[in-house]
Amino acid sequence: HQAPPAKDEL
Amino acid sequence: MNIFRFAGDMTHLISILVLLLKVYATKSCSGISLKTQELYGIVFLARYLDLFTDFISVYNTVMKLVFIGSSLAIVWCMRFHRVVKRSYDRDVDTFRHYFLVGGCFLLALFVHEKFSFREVFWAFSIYLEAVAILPQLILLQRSGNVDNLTGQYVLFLGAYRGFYILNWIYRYFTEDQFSRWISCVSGLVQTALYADFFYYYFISWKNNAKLKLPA
Repeated sequence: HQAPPAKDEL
Repeated sequence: MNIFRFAGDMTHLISILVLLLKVYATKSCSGISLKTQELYGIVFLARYLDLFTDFISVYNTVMKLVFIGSSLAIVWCMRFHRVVKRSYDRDVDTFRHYFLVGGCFLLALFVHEKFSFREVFWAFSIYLEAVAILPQLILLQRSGNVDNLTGQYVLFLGAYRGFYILNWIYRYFTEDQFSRWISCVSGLVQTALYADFFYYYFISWKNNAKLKLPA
């Protein structure tokens, strides 16, 4: 299971 | 970064600056809900756990520090500042916000992107932010007339997530693997909660009258 994308939003 | 998200972040920053202006300039927090401020403090602390581990950009880190710092500063002022705390009316700010915290955390335990400490707390912060404004809106309905700065604070705070919805639509169409359904659904609920406030704010602006929310 690929890790969810990095949280780039505030 | 896209123009919608940048506009959203700036609108959010303006709402915080308006709130700080009101509290520091008038040395009063009348009309402001301490419970909403406490909920926002929890939102930012729960959401930015990656502050020191994941570096996205200087902008991202600086904004996170501003959001955490300002929300904690407002809570400190309303609780402990000698002059400001006198203007806090706890008899009107009676929303039982701990239920919101418990409910959102429970929801995050069941609905999240990945069952990990960071992801559960991130989902918790997204759900909690969606309902964090409720004590403030209830307080405004109870206290009848709303002073200008408080009205502008709530207006900008509501508008910022609206810009984020445009950002998610934009990213959905421009990025292939973009999927932020937790943020999108919560963001829609969050913005919808402001709908009646936006309506009464627009009416008061059109009639050039004082903003009054019906009880």
